[in-house]
Amino acid sequence: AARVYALANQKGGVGKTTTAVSLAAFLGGAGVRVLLVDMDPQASASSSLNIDKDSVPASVYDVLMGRRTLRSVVLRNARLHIDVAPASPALANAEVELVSEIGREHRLRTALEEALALYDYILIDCPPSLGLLTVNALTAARDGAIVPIQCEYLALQGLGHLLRAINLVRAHLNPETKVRGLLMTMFDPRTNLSQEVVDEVRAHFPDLVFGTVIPRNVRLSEAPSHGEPILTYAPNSAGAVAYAAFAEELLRGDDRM
Amino acid sequence: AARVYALANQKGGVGKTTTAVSLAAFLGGAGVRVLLVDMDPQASASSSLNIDKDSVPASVYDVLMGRRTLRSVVLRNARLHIDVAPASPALANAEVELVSEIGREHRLRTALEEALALYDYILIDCPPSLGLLTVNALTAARDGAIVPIQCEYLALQGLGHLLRAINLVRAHLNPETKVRGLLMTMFDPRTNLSQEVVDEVRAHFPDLVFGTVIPRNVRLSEAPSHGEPILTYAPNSAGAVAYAAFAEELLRGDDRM
Ligand SMILES: Nc1ncnc2c1ncn2[C@@H]1O[C@H](COP(=O)(O)OP(=O)(O)OP(=O)(O)O)[C@@H](O)[C@H]1O
Ligand SMILES: Nc1ncnc2c1ncn2[C@@H]1O[C@H](COP(=O)(O)OP(=O)(O)OP(=O)(O)O)[C@@H](O)[C@H]1O
Ligand SMILES: [Mg+2]
Ligand SMILES: [Mg+2]
Repeated sequence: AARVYALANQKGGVGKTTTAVSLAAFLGGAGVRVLLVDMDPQASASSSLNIDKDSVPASVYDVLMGRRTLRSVVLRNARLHIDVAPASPALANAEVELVSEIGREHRLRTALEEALALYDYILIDCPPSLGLLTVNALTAARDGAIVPIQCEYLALQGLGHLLRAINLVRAHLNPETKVRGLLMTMFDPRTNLSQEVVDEVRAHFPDLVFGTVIPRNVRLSEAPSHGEPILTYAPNSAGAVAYAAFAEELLRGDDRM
Repeated sequence: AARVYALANQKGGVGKTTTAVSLAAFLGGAGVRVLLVDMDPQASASSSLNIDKDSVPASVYDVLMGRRTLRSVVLRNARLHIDVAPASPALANAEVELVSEIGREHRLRTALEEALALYDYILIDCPPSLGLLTVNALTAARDGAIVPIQCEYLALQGLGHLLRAINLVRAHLNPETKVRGLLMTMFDPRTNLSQEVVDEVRAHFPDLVFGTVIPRNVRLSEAPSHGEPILTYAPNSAGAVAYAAFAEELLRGDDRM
């Protein structure tokens, strides 16, 4: 059955979407069956893959509201060999609309059940908050959260908060919820700060930090404007090399290589 | 009476906190009476100024819940000549706790009334979402929103969404709500993308974009780890020069210079 991961961190701009999209593309390129679920109303993952969030016929929002099955909203990206369940701006309303629904935190987990046999990996991109959308993703993520951590001081501040939230989800919603790993991103060798942040995270969570460190690389910020993942936009860039290494590290750690 | 601005953008990591803290410090240094209100549960603005979010006796959360007056939670930063109303992680609960309260969107606006006569500028740092905390900030911001926009493709995608949300707040909650201006941030001359993004925003919103463009500057990401604003951490850096120019542009535009 599929491994299900949530890309989660309530700190904004740390590389959740970039990691979800890059990882999905490398796994798909390696012949792995991948579904990318976009749970962010900003639909960054969708637009990174050239999907127009304002014109999709149906999205993850319709799935959460119980009007559509997951498979009915999935779009196939034949070039990258991956499937995408797109987001739409309406997702922002789900938090309010579901507030008094019983089992509102389990909607995504239930909807994903039909997909578990169809995929090897399901990656869920989360918005920068710990609201209902992220809680749904953490509840659905049977194999845990992959937490991108920007190598900057402010990104460190929220880590404790996130880990407490993951513990709450594990205690009340999904006993399998855990942290699969912490991925250091936007490492900038020009400043000592990046190394200090990496050292601090490694010191506090020695067993959780992935070996791969993603460097700051301007090609990664350019790729979405071309509607492509780094794999096809700039395959020889430092960003592509790092994410290829990360995909391998994840597969190896999951005994899938 | 005070000018009240919200630093808002639901896209994460675009420079809301950096702008709020930098601007507050430059205005305070110019002899302007400034209150910085931290509405983000991550408390990035508070920790950027060396305030330990986990040990503050009271925070903006207590003010929103009606247990404290705003003035009773304000901390004075004598060195920078500014006041700070700190955040705490409990703020994350306010969204849920206030969901069925009448007038829940006006809590901050009401709490700030006692402060209008005491300050020249009140700056409100928002979390990366369009939930109740940001709606409170937009409702309180009599003079509008200052919207930092990172010079990257993904940061452009959410702009329409934010402007629609601001229109909704103006229609239903605060007829004065508007966009004070769009501030381009993290401009990186090494890539064409930055200039393309600036050109696109200027083409769409010619009257809204501030003339000052904030460059990507590693000193800005280092400053928070020293608990200092760029003004005192690296006063001659490109980041400090740009934010000083921005403070002047804002004061001049407000007829306060
Ligand atoms: N390693 C990197 N080097 C350079 N730029 C990067 C890198 N990773 C991501 N970026 C760029 O930084 C910005 C933030 O990244 P991204 O949008 O993936 O973060 P996020 O955590 O998903 O943000 P949000 O919190 O808004 O969802 C984007 O413009 C992206 O293109
Ligand atoms: N002009 C700049 N150059 C380089 N780094 C910057 C610049 N502005 C901000 N940063 C750094 O980029 C990161 C994101 O900035 P910041 O935290 O201010 O954004 P934000 O919009 O407040 O994020 P969030 O959405 O999480 O609240 C921080 O680590 C900050 O130190
Ligand atoms: Mg994202
Ligand atoms: Mg912030």
